[in-house]
Amino acid sequence: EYNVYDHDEL
Amino acid sequence: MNVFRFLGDLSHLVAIVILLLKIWKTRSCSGISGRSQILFAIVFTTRYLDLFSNFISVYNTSMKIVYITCSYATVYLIYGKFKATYDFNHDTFRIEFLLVPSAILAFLVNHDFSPLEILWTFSIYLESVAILPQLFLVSKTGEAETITSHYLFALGSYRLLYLLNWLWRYFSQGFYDLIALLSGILQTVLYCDFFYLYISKVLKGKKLSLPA
Repeated sequence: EYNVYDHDEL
Repeated sequence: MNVFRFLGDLSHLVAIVILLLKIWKTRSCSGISGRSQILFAIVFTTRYLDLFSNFISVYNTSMKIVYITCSYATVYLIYGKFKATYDFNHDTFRIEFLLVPSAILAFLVNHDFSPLEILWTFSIYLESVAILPQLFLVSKTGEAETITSHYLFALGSYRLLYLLNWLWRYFSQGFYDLIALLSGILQTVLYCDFFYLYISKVLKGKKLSLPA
């Protein structure tokens, strides 16, 4: 599951 | 991480470094909007506060630190070291017209009403329009140095590559983030006119100048 709040992008 | 995301980050890094080197080598920041650079420093600062709360990868952390450091260095060169060459007269875009709506929108439309998340959202909205003072400066003077054009092209390409990355992530992982996606589209659209001029003029060896 991907959580958008993780903000793994820059 | 897919190839579009990596190329996007790389393009962003190249843009930032080109700008720093241009200012450093020519000892001048003429043609560069200090106001856009202040906005980018605010964007990085508010977005990367999660450096202290959320570890993703060594790559992620190092890139964040490099982006923040370079953007503050750029602001320092423009308003400090090479202040004498800064084009105060032409760099007149009112940044409060970008800051205030971005802040209001971040409070209204976000993923979660928490301080870090609102600041992250604010940074996304602000980044999408942060180049406007720079584009305004170019349109006011009617031209841009070739190196400044390369900077703008690399900076514009970065979000375009991110759009491809998001398309990829949507189909491969079902991942999408509407806030980043819609802002990214707006951000890229703002560069379209410039992209056209860049491809039709600068790549053919001509200086970027706007029709009178």
